[in-house]
Amino acid sequence: EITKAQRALMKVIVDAYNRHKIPQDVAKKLLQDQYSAEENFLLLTEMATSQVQVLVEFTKNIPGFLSLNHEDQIALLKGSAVEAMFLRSAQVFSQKMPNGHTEVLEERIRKSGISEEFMTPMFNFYKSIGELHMIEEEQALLTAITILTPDRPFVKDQQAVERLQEPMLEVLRKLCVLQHPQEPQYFARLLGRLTELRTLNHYHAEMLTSWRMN
Amino acid sequence: PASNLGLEDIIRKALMGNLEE
Repeated sequence: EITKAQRALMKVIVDAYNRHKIPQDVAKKLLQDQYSAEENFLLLTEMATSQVQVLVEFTKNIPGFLSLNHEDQIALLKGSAVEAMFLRSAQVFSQKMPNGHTEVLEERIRKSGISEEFMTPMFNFYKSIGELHMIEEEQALLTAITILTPDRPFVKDQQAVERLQEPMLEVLRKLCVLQHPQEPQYFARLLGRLTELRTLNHYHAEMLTSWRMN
Repeated sequence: PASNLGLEDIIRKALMGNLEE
């Protein structure tokens, strides 16, 4: 059973997750048609910047985060920005969007000069997230858990981060049992996505280098 | 605008709370 305190924690995270989203005007640009590869590149750069700002605003609401050592806050955000960005965009991709929008988005990304060998793992990840049909609470908690990963580079006080991540994992585990009684492996599958996210991190670094070159 | 700042700059700026480009 989820305790009252755990329910309150979950509510704080979900409210912050819903409050901090990419501004509508920025997101709308993604759906305007006819952009050249260069314009797509600039648009995706603007989207990435906006997602990082949204990520920081969301993260400030995670109980205990702002009381962490300041440099550790930077290390956690820097270490998780790419993963949190892919987690969030995966959820955008798997939402029921008006017909055609997903295709327009996919087309835009395919035509932005990103190499194929990076595209495939990214869209595979979007598909595997979509198949999980996560509810909002699961998405918000998984994002918070991704950010509070203790073993990011340059994090000095890993125990302090673990003390923040632990209660999140516990609430998410209970939530998965309640939400998916017929799927005992569901929680494990969610955590499996975090491992997949880490490989995307590696691809993303390579993708940026190749993007800069062409 | 923020979009040509590095990742860490954007994070530091956002953490300090001033978001204007």
